[in-house]
Amino acid sequence: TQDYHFGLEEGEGISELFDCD
Amino acid sequence: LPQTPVRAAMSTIQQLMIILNSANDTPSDNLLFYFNNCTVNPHEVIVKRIENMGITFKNKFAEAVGQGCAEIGSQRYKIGVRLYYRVMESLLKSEEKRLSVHNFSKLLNNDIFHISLLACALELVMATYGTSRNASQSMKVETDLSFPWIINILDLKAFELYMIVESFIKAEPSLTREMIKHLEGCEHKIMESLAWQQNSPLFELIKQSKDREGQADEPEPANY
Repeated sequence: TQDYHFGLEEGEGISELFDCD
Repeated sequence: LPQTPVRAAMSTIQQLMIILNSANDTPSDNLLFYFNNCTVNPHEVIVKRIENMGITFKNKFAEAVGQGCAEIGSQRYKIGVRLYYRVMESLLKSEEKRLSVHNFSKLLNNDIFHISLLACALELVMATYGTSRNASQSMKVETDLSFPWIINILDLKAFELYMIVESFIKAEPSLTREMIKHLEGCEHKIMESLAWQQNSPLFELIKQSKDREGQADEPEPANY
């Protein structure tokens, strides 16, 4: 996965992305 | 041996098979544990959705590729569902560790989360087999099944798929370089054009963030 540009910030995950935190 | 397009496609398919050989067609015990921990148990709705989407996928696949290949569509869908459950479990494990939360009721009862996760898994399966199909041209294709076909038939907004891709890649370390490159390509297509189409949820998010910024700029009322 080293080529992939991860853009999520620290503390941002699937729960925050789908407003379910 | 030199890597030819067919050989590269075959190795990706083999990798997918290896990943999914031990995966389940139905939610694993770990997933059932998470479902049972939810305030509202999502198990039945999840299984029903997979059934309904299966019918849609198979019909659309047969329409696109030819009725004679309906069974192939059925197989593709089955593989996609295995990957969907496998990545869901991995996502929940990492969220559990990150947030020290065990009740994922809101997330697991969120339709968009499930449909985007399933669409991402199916897109990967379609892309993996699609390259081999192109290489062998063995099937009559009425419609191009490459991205964004899958989000159109599942009635998913492009930006909704975009939201899951990075977490999907993080959650599934066995993805090959080709698979990751493909998903990244989908992300680029979405951000370059598809996310800016009418009714895209992106516009609402931009508005919300502007509103939040606007509130931040307003001086606080004296009574604060």
